[in-house]
Amino acid sequence: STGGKRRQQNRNRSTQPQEGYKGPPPPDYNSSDQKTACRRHELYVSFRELGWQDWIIAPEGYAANYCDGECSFPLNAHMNATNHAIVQTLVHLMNPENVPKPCCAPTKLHAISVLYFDDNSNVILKKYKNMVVRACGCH
Amino acid sequence: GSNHSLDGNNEVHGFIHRRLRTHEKREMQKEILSILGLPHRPRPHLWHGKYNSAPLFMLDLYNTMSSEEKSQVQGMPDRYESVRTTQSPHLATYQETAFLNDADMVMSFVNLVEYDRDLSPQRRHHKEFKFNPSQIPEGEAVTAAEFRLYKECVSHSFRNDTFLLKVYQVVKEHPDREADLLLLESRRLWAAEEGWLEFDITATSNLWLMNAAHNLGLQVSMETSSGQSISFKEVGLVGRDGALEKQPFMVAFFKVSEVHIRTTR
Repeated sequence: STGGKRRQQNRNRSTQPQEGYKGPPPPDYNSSDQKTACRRHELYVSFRELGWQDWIIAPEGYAANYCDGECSFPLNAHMNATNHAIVQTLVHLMNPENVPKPCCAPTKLHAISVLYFDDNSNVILKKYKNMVVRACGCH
Repeated sequence: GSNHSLDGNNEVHGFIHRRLRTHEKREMQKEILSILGLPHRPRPHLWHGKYNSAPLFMLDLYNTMSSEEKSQVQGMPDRYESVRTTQSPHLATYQETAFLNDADMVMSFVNLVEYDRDLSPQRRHHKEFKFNPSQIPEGEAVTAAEFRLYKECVSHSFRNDTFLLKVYQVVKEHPDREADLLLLESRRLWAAEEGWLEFDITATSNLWLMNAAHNLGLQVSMETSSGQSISFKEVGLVGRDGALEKQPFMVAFFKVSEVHIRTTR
């Protein structure tokens, strides 16, 4: 329960700096240690760079993104984490050699549409679900 | 038609910070083809009428679908609805927008009839069209299919006349006499009319999907108001020799199954 209380304090501190707040300055999300936190990273898949312009009509490419980073304890207050991640973290702390940390994985995925010619020159417009990572979290 | 994801500073993030080596490129191609559910990269035949499967119509649908996805991502109400149906020359009916919203896949097909036989054995003007919807992934259900013809305004000599256009499904062919035909739709047209004509062939295309042997194509004929057979050109109907963006084509909307299993390698 003390962990919970501390986490609550962490959450207050990291989201809204209190009026007259005298503690350390709010965390800078771009500082190096934050960079390793579990979060979404940019990855642009270019159909053009793959040399597929002759059969893919649109789009030229899409921002696929990917999740990377550490789920370190306490689990990052600004990232969502499943209950399993909390349990996984505690068990990892007890048995780091054999039990891995929670992994950083997509929590929200969106669709893209691709327009292309098939082998017989018909045109196909297909909606591919779960293609773009919109958000990451600790699982 | 690009779908770049631009963050605040309008910069497109590079694909990989250095040029891909060939084997890396091949690995990445293999990976993405697997995600797209394609066994190999398609190689459309240029000579096989590559551009008469209405890519511009499909590009219009693509832009509509992409703007739909964008508004969903940003949680904005789809306030483009009325704009889309009024400004998209190809999405003429609200119903099509509904099919598009519901479809997981839309396909337009190349007309496989290479040579027009303008006259039937009984010297009746007609056009033949054949499409092959069987080239779709297994187990998909056609939610809607249309056959589309473009009609241009004809010269003033016919201006006040009306014509009767009939679309048939070919049921059986005979070497020495007229084919057995099933009338799908007949429509009276004004000579001065111009624009796309859509004909619902959902039932017919499902029949073709179930049994390819039934796929003997479509026939379209035109008659004057006095019942005389008349050629396409005379009433302004665009055939396969017309402008590419106005050539006849078939489009089908599909609903695919939710489970998308990637093949293990």
